[in-house]
Amino acid sequence: MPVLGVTNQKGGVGKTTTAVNLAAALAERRRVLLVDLDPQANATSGVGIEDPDHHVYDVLVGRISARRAAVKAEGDGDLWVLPAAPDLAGAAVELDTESEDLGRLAKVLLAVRPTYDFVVVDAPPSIGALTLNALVASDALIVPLQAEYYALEGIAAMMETVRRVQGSLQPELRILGILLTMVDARTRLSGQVEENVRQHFGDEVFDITIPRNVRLAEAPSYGAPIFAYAPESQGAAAYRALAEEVTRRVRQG
Amino acid sequence: MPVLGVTNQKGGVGKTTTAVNLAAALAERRRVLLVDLDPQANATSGVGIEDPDHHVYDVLVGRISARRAAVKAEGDGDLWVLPAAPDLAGAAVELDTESEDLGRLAKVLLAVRPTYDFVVVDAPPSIGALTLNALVASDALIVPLQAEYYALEGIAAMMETVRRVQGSLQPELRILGILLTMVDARTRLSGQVEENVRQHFGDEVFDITIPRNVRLAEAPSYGAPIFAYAPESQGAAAYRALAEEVTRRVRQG
Ligand SMILES: Nc1ncnc2c1ncn2[C@@H]1O[C@H](COP(=O)(O)OP(=O)(O)OP(=O)(O)O)[C@@H](O)[C@H]1O
Ligand SMILES: Nc1ncnc2c1ncn2[C@@H]1O[C@H](COP(=O)(O)OP(=O)(O)OP(=O)(O)O)[C@@H](O)[C@H]1O
Ligand SMILES: [Mg+2]
Ligand SMILES: [Mg+2]
Repeated sequence: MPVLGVTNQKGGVGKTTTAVNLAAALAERRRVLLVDLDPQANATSGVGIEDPDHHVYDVLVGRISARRAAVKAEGDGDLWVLPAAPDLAGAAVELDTESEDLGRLAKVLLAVRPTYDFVVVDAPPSIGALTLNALVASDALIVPLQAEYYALEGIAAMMETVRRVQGSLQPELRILGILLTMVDARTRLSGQVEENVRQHFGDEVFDITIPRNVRLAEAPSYGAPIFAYAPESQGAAAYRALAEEVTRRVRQG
Repeated sequence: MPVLGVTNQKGGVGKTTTAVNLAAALAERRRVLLVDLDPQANATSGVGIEDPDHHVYDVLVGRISARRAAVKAEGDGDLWVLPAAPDLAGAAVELDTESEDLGRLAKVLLAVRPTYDFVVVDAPPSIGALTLNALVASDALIVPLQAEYYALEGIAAMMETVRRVQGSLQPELRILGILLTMVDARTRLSGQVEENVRQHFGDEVFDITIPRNVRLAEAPSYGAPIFAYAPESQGAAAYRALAEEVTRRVRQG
């Protein structure tokens, strides 16, 4: 029952799009929990959940258990969600980055691990207490990397943060893979970034890349993962293939 | 001389691209200071500055004045930069979000305001102490909004944060405008978002929109604003036109 954290402090690289669609692809044949740890609550609305009774913030501060707060997403598949709400921004400030507060999510998920085949955590674009909670709670990380220059520039800092967490709070943490997203075969830039990343990180880079595909950007406005909105699209095919590669890498772990 | 904060907690919406290219466009005829308040330091490398002697963190904690830390960017125009470095991530944790720490940038910029015609501040994708410092130090805000659904969803939360800052720390703060970025005339989604935003925010939305243009994404890998890298591109024309509209809106303020 691996916990997979989807994280990168660079903004807009496809963390939420990856967390939502990977979780939905895995949920076609297994039971999956998607944890939305971003106060923007994009993953929550991305699977069509509006005004949930309980939020992940209530779970982090111990007001309710993860089991009772989890909500089943609509549509096919066995996808459950720990929804976020704007009050989570308060946690980002309240949770101390020095203490056992960073292990809150890990503790909460301990109780539900046996219920799910996979847990996927969507982290916000920062290195604050929420992202550190996601790293500490994860067994393995997926690092989406937009195939553009600023995102490439930030990858070294992200990997440095992971090394620091491995050296102290979560020694078992490993990188499942770096995922190239919004790859656009028509531009030179995209090819250059992919070449650079594969040269630098070798096997740590997923074979599968996610193409830029407008269907992926349209799906959230319908509150649905890509498989419900545009099942025949390139985006759907790519995320299904990613689910296969993720499963393989988890087994090899 | 106005301090313009470029801010939106949603990641990847074009904050840095706007801060760098707007500052460079304004610097063609005036003296401009670009402040990089993001530990990712994208604005710093976006204008070609590597390994600066001093960083904005040194300035925030009072080790050096802004005047002495400012570095002239290469190329034409009178563009100066307060560079960022990864140590700024420490400030995000150290600066308290409750106290006079939120006014540090404002205090620092007070001393240099007479030297510059414009100050442009690039903020990180979060609502922590660094972004709040940017809001408190600003006279007016430019809110880049990527023409896609998740970014649209987050705009209400951004405006709420601005109202809170107006109600307490910085009553003079105003919204100079919401700037639609990465507008892609070929997709329905982009048109729908633009229509929705103009309907909702009316005059608060800049007339000028920034098209999706790969030259804007390529320029940072050459460490240059768009005017040095691809002066004839659509991206260059759009940011020049934005500089005109910003100047007009500042005068009308
Ligand atoms: N492969 C893709 N093709 C086209 N659009 C995409 C793709 N992946 C993501 N997008 C769109 O790009 C934008 C950024 O993606 P997303 O919000 O998932 O990134 P993020 O890393 O979660 O952002 P944040 O840092 O704010 O959390 C969204 O509008 C999304 O719909
Ligand atoms: N109009 C545009 N056309 C094409 N690409 C663009 C445009 N504006 C920005 N980009 C590219 O999109 C990506 C995101 O833009 P940028 O980094 O400026 O956003 P940001 O809001 O500053 O991100 P962060 O939230 O991480 O600070 C970058 O790779 C940038 O080069
Ligand atoms: Mg996200
Ligand atoms: Mg930026």
